Amino acid sequence: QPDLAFPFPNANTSGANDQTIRSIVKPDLWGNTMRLRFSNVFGNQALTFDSTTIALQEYAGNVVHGTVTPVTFGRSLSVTIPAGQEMWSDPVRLAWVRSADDPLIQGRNLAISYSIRGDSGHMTYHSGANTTSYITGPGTGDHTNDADGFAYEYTTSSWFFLTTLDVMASTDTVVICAFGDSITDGTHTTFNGNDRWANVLSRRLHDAYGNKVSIVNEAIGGNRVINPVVANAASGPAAVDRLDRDVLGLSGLTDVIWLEGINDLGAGYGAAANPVENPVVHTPQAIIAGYQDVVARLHRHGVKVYGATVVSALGLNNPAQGWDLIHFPSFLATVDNGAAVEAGRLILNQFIRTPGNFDGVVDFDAATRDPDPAALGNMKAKYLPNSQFTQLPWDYLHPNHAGYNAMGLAVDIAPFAPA
Amino acid sequence: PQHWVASWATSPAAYFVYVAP
Repeated sequence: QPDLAFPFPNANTSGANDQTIRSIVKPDLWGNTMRLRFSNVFGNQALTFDSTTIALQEYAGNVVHGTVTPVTFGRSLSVTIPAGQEMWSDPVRLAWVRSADDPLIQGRNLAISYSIRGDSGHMTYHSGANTTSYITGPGTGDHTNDADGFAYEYTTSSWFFLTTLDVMASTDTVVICAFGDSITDGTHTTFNGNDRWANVLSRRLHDAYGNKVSIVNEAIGGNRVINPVVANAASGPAAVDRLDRDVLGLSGLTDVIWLEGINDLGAGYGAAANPVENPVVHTPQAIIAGYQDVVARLHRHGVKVYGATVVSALGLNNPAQGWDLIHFPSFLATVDNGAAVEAGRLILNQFIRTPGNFDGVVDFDAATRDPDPAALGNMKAKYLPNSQFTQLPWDYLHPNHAGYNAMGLAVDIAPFAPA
Repeated sequence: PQHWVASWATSPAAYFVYVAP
């Protein structure tokens, strides 16, 4: 993350101030009629935008001339979102998109710009975007209609306030939510490279089924299945608490692929760790009860849910298995997350693989783990070295580009065929 | 017939100021 003390010097108190954010997002399914949802759910005061636009990103903070399109809310250019609330825009017609199949916009990014009036208050955001977005300086006002990015002096690797992009599409479109923690969010993926496992799966789905499928990502780094968590931390509320808003609140949702549980077991958050976000290490039985609760709630809404086996964290933070104590002494959260976490992980995976507990299984563990006993249960060596911060050691928890690619290739796409 | 379909999404959480190590 760039140093946000420059664009947001008062982030912990009054938040953003009279400035414009240009968020870069990649639609999974295109169309010429869209709408946006903004969130102030973690805010402590009303949030007002003077102006909001959608444009086609050209590169960096620049957009393609002629594509800047105003967004309205209740037919007004300005919108005020009360603290604790979300807000949908009106439908927006994009004159420069011919159809979902328009070859000129496949894989392109949207630049969604919004100017904050006065102070935003506490900001709602998604930390680990692994995507560069752009921010003007405090007090610079409305730059939502700028085609050039000059006013956007600052960058961020997070998405602020914007949470959802909808498109009008055929009612038989399959909509999949990738739900979970950092391994779904994309930690250690390639920056701006869209090589999360869900992006790999998206490519396969669109190859096979054309534009009759959409996959979106509702994962958060550090997220947990069950409570207690500190709900206003950057890792978000527990899955059981955010399911209704983040997953069941998705338009047209038909399927969920869920990979989560390692943070509940304590990986990186053991007894010696700072208990700011995750104060308790959970038992596998309690986590499984959380799985069952979420599965039942999704089923009540007619949504199918595929359980993903939890990938290895056996060597995480363990000096005996390679953790770099010289360069990262302070990140050593526990003496050893190995055996205890591994025992819990195996119990979770046995439950996930047992027929009847989910609508199907995605075996990410089998796709990434080295079957050689000499590997001690770690991921395959070729999946370990960090592919984003190439000068840093790996963490025995997050796969690299090759590992995420293997995960995306491991998903059986047959259940997601449009009717 | 058409309806709204999620095309991009991310999960909201609370902001904290990143402190470089």
